[in-house]
Amino acid sequence: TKPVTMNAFELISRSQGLNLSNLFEK
Amino acid sequence: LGCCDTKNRKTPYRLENPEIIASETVFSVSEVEALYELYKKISSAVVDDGLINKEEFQLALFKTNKKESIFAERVFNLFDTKNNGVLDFGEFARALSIFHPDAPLNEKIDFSFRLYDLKQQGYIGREEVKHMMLATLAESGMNLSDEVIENIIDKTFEEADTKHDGRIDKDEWESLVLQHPSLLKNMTLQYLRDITTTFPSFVFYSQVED
Repeated sequence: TKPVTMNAFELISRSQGLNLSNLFEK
Repeated sequence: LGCCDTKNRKTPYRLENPEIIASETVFSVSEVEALYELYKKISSAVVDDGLINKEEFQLALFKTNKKESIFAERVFNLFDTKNNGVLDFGEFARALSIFHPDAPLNEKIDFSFRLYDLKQQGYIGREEVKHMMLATLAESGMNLSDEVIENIIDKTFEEADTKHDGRIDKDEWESLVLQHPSLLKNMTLQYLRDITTTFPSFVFYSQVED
């Protein structure tokens, strides 16, 4: 199996709640 | 003095002078005014009182007020610098200024650190990281075993916690994000560069002349 290389914060930063660009979507 | 007693405020919310906001942020006066068009839209979604409450913020983020997110809550609380449960336009504009492509990097690093410091203890602890990982995984419907999650956290702390005290402090966070700039991707909103073209109607309400 492939070794885990992902940083925990990389995963966390994918959260929709952290994507403020949604504020600008019409 | 009673000047800032928001609980007993009788007069309707008055817009803060755009020129003052512009002088304290990376926005021009026109951009502040355009941003106000977005603010008006968000702040009138549930209660048209000229303020953004948590429900309106979540609605704007997720297009539904049913969804709960620890991150949306944390972002809201960081925007809410007066700590009164609502965002006035000054708070909204000053916070979004940090997300502008031209905002200083140290402001983005500082905001992102406070974002992840869920318990506001001045450091990011292992438990907080696990809590945030579990929330993100649940949100995305992704399934990872506890072993894999612990493994990812171990690796992250091995790299980030250079002082080996089980905590990621502000200096360690800064070093980590400088090594991994992608961690600050969410801290920049390209939309803010084009805010005057996205909300051109601001010119009809503009208080300033070009």
